[in-house]
Amino acid sequence: ATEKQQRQNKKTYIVHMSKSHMPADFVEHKQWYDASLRSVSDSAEIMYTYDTVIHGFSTQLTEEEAEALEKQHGIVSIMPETRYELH
Amino acid sequence: TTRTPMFLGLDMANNMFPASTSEGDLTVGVLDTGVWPESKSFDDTGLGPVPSSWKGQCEEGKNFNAATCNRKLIGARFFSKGYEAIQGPIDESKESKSPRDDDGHGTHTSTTAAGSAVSDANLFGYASGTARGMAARARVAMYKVCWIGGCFSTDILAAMEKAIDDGVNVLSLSLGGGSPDYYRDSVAIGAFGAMEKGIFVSCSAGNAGPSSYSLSNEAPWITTVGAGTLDRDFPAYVNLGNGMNFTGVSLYNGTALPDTLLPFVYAGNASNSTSGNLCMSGTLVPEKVAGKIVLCDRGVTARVQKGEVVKEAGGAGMILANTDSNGEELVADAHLLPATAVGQKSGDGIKKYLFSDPNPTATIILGGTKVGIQPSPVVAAFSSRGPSSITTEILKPDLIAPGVNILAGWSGAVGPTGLSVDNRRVGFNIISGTSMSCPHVSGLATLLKGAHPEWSPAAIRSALMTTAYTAYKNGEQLQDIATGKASTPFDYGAGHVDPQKALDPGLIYDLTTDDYLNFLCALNYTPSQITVVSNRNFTCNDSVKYSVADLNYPSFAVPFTTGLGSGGNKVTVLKYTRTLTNVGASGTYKVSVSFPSESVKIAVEPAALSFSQMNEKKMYTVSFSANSMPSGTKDFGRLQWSDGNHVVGSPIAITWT
Repeated sequence: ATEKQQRQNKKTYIVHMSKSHMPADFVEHKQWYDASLRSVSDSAEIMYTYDTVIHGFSTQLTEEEAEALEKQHGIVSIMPETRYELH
Repeated sequence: TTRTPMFLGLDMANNMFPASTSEGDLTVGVLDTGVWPESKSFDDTGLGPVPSSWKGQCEEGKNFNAATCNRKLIGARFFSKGYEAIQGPIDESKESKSPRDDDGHGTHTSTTAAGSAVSDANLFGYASGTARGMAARARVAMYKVCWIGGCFSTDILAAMEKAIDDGVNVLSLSLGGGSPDYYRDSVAIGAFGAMEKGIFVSCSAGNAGPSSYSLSNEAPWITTVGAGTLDRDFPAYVNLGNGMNFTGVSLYNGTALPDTLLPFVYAGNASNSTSGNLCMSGTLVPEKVAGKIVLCDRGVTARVQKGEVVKEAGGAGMILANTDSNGEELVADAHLLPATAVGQKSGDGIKKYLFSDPNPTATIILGGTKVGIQPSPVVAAFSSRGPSSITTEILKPDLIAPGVNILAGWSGAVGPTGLSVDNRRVGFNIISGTSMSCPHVSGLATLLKGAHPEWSPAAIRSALMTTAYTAYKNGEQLQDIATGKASTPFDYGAGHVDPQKALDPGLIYDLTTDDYLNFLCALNYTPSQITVVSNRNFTCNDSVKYSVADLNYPSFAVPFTTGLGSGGNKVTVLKYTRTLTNVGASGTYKVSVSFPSESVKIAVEPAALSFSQMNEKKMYTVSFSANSMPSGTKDFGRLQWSDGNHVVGSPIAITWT
């Protein structure tokens, strides 16, 4: 029940990052993604890291966390999860 | 699939498509519900070693051993993090957390695209023949992204990334999610990345037809595939107590009804529910249907589920009648009880008798498989239709392919109806949807890629589109089964795919990544929106006048705006520029325009193009001049270039809004 409640409070997002905006302090992009995420949420975890068709990651955030993340340096967009269906 | 290779002329084209190494070097990546590796369609007999460039793998998981992969099925992965984040942990008693297909859909689509040839394939004896994928020697890689609770964008994007990294040559996606802007659509975003690496991406147009503006997967770097019928049918005859007979379709294979006529009842009159006519679960009164044939109206719930409801209530058989949203479209199902689907007209005729006779009776007689049905193809009523709701200057769908009553491989985990009560297990199943037409095109694109390795995804699509046909051999336009009348380019795009002709299109409309970036500029996308779609920083040049109309697309969608308050016949001129690339012998092509309506004047400049060498490019301009027309008016035509041997055809769809 707790897990379900946590899921209900959070939504899944695809976070697009601008790879060229990565601060020099980071060696790898994944570190930068992780630090950006950590700056808005203690509990959120990266689900997928994307590097071929977009630069970024997916994660679960509250709306407040998503809004805060959107204001971070190097964020291109935050796209909510979408459900697709078979045809 | 059985029948579609013949229907598409692939049997005749065997000598034209090189069946040796080139096709075997190519891999079709399919994003779907997973795969049933034990299907005979994944037999790898005769296939050479896995291409050395292949980086994919078969992932182990619940009910899935990597050793079941072979030289045919060379990749199988699953993506469930996004699904589990929303739905909670996968219930492994209901679905396998692995590439295993517990649904059947993924096995059907992947074997349609590239399944090996299997002789004597059939479903309960129906549609019997040798089943093969369109690219029977190509390899298959499955990326499982769809689960019981749906398919999620985070998983889809991850799967597309992995497929690209693995080295697929063609991507086939028989799924969709409405029509969001390209920068909000993970499939469009993933497809852009694939296109850029030379991967052909084919997607289903959707099953939301026959309504206009009902398309999915509309991005111009995607090939959007609608559905048409084959020349094959599975008739089942309804005999009524008044002596009248009607023809429907059925894939039932069980105990037949007795020769005598049985009591017949309308579900709406055998229910306590106001929507009893739909035969939804728990709505039929057993005392009123027991031992009778029940007529149910189509809609809201799955067709096979209605059969289950009738059977559970004690009904002896079911007649499923189309309503106006399906017209005369007949989709066959492997029902659990003797049943037949009938078109709206037949349904109305049967109801007339049912409501007028105090003691109506009926029976259903199965007719097996019939081929040579004409006219065929006809556009399926369910096939989603244009115009594009995102970019009205791009005509979608791009083309149609077989998608009605298609036999292909199936999962051993589920019966042919997909119902939990269906304990039957089959190696092949017959189902319908643009999900089925999409992998036909994916496989055909693989054949073209094998024959022309140097062709870009846009070139392959152009070849498929410009050689597609829009009329039957007698010259009449392809029909739309939803209306029974001639269909339009908003229904079939460039027409029905003709792979033999696509092999040698003469000329192609090519497109590069830069062309698509310019297209995004023409849409006035912001820099960040362009970055989201294209994964790069690209700045539109303020001094360049970008035009959507100049995207080098093989079709023409021309949206005029109705003049409001102008009070006169103000003529508007819209100019479209196109570039043709010669991929055949040298020659001179002359243009012809067919546009039956007087509403628009169409001028092409120049009227002839001469090509002296391979890959030579020539540009032309089309001017569409039109008076103001009432909003909602549509007119259609066709522009063709021909050198006498090749016909390079483009549909024209003009709208006023």
